Amino acid sequence: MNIFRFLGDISHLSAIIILLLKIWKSRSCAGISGKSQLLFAIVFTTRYLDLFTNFISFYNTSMKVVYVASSYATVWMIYSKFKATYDGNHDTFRVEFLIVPTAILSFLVNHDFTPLEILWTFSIYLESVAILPQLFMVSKTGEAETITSHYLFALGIYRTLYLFNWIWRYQFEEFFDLIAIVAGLVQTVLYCDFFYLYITKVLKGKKLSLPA
Amino acid sequence: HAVHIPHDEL
Repeated sequence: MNIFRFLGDISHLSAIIILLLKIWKSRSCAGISGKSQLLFAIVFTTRYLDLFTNFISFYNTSMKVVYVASSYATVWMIYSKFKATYDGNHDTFRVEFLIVPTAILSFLVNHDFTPLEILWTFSIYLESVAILPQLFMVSKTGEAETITSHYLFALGIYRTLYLFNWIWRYQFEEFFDLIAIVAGLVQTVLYCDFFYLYITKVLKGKKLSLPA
Repeated sequence: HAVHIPHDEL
């Protein structure tokens, strides 16, 4: 464990909690892409199948449980509890264009041709593009609530910090996982224009609005 | 193929 990975996990956890609280407190999931949340639930499910078979540490296991439980809770709030506030008309990204290519790629490029490893690889590839429906929805509605932009910032920063974690691990542990690194780079690049808008607008107290 | 180390990252 190193500071970058720890801060990355904290950032990821806070993004998940910000979203849960936003929906629960405001009793509304307006502006939130249910499709991205569905993809995140798939990402965590396919990545943490070794939850019971492969104990790394108490921290690792408890974080996995929290991630899986909170992602299902978020999907449940969007599609069940507060579905009346779900903005389906603007959440129209074709997720099959994300799921199918990443599934095929996970069969072609992986570390081990075993079910668990292919599912892990699929989860890594899917996570790198899972935010696209949400970013697409923000660009379609032309704006995002400030709390939603904080959620997106924390979520984007988490994988950016992981990039530094991989530099650290390459340097000091001679460990590197090219699949995770390349996917992490793609994931971070997808946030770049959002990061720009967040830093130039939201941090100056303005509302996040995209040029429609 | 070398036994792949278990993934220790979240």
